[in-house]
Amino acid sequence: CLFQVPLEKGKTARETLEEQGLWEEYRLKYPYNPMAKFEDSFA
Amino acid sequence: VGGESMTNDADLAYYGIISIGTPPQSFKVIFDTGSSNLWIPSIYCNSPACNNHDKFNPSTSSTFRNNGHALSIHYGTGSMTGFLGYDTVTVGGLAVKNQIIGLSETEAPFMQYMRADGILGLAYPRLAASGATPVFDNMMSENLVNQDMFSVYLSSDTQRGSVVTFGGIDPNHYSGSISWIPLSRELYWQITVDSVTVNGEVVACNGGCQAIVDTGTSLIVGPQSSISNINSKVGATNHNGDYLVNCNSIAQMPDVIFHIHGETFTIPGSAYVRQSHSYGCRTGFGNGGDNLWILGDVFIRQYYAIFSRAQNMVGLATA
Repeated sequence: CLFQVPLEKGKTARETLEEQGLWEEYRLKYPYNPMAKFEDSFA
Repeated sequence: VGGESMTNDADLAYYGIISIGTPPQSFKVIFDTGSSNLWIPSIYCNSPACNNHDKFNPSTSSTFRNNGHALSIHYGTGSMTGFLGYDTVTVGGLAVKNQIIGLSETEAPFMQYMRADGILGLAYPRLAASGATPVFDNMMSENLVNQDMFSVYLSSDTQRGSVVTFGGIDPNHYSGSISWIPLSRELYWQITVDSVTVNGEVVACNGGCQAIVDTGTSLIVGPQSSISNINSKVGATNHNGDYLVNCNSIAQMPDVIFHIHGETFTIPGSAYVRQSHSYGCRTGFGNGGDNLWILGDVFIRQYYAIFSRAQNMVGLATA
């Protein structure tokens, strides 16, 4: 049998920040680095 | 393996509910095939990021055991520190006993805007910070699942409908045949892409490249020059790192095709363009590092992804 977890597609952090007019400040303060998760030596 | 890194992806949207402890305490977590730790905020954390999320209270759980070891998970722009403990984690009705859990004591400020409380990593155990055992490894070792595989279906149009399936494949989530792709590395869910084409022309990954299938990254990410090339081919212009397009021309935008293991995986304009009331339309191709690709949610919404630890393969089928 299969065990399933429904996923909610919720509001993203970016959408929340844009609504609050904070996205530009956040984007500069916490520049997104998608590779931060992946150690070069492992990938 | 040292401290594990994590992303500050502000576009992550999908999360599910798990419960931890006895009696159960519920948490929203991102099911992340790009990392291997399970962690959630604890009551000992007073960072702003913890104060607007649910916090785990070990003292009210009769099945909690302290592991005593410290845990630190590093992000691109911050880190999470805490400690490890064991408890029963219930995922999709499955009670996973003696699951090691990271309990945060400090978190990076950007976490406060994430809807999810924490992360449930589904990559290989060698990747886990502090040598923690990932949840799915415990599901397998406790013989809780029929098949040593899990799969992810991400729906694009509704709030609901997305599902993580543990123990097998859900035939309702795909059509056509499944393409099985051997892993090039058993650490991340890492595969080899042969090339990327637009209108029959190779625009990136010429001669092959490495890609990680990652539910914990929202975009399709690649080397800057490749991503710039793809975005210019589809008519996007860079604006502060976002690649903007005209919302009225989506139907005319060319397919971007990923050639993997001798098969073609097409991403049409309707799949790689995301619309929002605040910035209009932007493509889902984002700049990454120098050579690695990440096939994130933009890709997985098109292709039902099956992660097989039994065969060390990724299965892809039209979602």
